[in-house]
Amino acid sequence: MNIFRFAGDMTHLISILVLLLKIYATKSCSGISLKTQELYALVFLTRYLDLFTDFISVYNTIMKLVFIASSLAVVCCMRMHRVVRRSYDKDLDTFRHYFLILASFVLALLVNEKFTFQEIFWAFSIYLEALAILPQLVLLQRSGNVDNLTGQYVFFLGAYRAFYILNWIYRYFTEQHFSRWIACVSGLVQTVLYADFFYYYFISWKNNAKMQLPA
Amino acid sequence: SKDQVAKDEL
Repeated sequence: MNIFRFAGDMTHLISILVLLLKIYATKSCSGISLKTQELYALVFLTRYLDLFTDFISVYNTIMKLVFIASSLAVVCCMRMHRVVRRSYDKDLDTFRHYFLILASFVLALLVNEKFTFQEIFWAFSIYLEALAILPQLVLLQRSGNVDNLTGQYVFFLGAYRAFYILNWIYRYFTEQHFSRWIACVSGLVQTVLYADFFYYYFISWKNNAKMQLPA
Repeated sequence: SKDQVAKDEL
């Protein structure tokens, strides 16, 4: 564990807490893409298949459980909760995310560290996570204005993978056999996808104005 | 196994 990875995990945890805060405090999920939440639930379920077989550390196990439980809780809440579900922007959240699942799975079959069930699903979860934010970014683009908590949620969600890139650079230089190139390339793509969001987020922060995405 | 570096990251 290094400071970059710990900062990344904490940033990721903060993004989840901000999302939960937004939904429970405002009893609304407007501006949140259910499709992105479903993709993230799938990412965690397919990435942590080794949850009960490979014990890494208490921290690792607890964080995996938190990520799986929180992503499923948000999906269930957005689908079932009678008050929250009414605020879901159903007609704006129309990204065909099944294509993202299919593309990630095909790529995982072609490019993986080892052609085993666990490794293919791990690579699938890595590729899918890079693309999972797309429905959310499209939804924000369409809805134009971004409320503070939603903006902070997406900001921290994007920032966490940037910390992981620093972590991979650090581990590359400090550990002999470290090669996590699938996660690294995918993590770079993931972070770049946030580039324009980060730009408009910074502009709104600098002008102390409400965040506006160009229609 | 050694060659399959355990996935120690989240």
